[in-house]
Amino acid sequence: SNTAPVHDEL
Amino acid sequence: MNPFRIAADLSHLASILILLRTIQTTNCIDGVSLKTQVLYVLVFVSRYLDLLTLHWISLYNTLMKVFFISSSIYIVVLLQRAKVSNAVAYKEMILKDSFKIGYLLGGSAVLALLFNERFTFIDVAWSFSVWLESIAILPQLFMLSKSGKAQSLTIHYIFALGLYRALYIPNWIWRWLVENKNFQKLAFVTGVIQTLLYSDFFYIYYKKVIKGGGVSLP
Repeated sequence: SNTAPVHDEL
Repeated sequence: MNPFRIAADLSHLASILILLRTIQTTNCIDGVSLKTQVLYVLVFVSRYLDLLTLHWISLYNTLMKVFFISSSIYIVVLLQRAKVSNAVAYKEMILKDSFKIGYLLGGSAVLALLFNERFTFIDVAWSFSVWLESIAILPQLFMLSKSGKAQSLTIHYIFALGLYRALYIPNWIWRWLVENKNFQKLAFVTGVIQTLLYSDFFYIYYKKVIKGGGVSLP
């Protein structure tokens, strides 16, 4: 996919 | 955020504060691995490159990322300062801290190129950081196994870190089941590897220390 993966974790 | 995630982040924070405050107030670096601390700088810097893209998640998220990067650098600076202020302990640390981290760095780089969410610089760097974090504690555990006995500083530090890793696992299950978030395979696999390393350490710690004697690792 073209959308960047969201890393809301630390 | 779910309770496991908050508890995990707090114990991660605690582990860093334990290390930082002890070195700062007592100038004691006995049993600390400089190599592991340098690896954590690399872990945080390569993971939080998204700070530069200004992709805003939350104030909490940004503050924690900035804290992890700056505190890990500060710990390395403190350890370097011991070179002058506590030269004997520093020499002993360098001598015992003999794990070859080239393999850890090379292995993480290869795994990051093979397994990543997208083949972009930021995503490969993120993957590198999760692989590297999963094994970054090895020089520290190796050092502990060589010295044969563990300082309470190292034990508290490793215990808080291990707790943080362990708590992330129920957090992921919660996210997936309750919050309906995507299951992040990479984070999960590397997180489990890391937790297994710690649990091996705790198993041996339990056997050797709680039941008497020093700590030694295979």
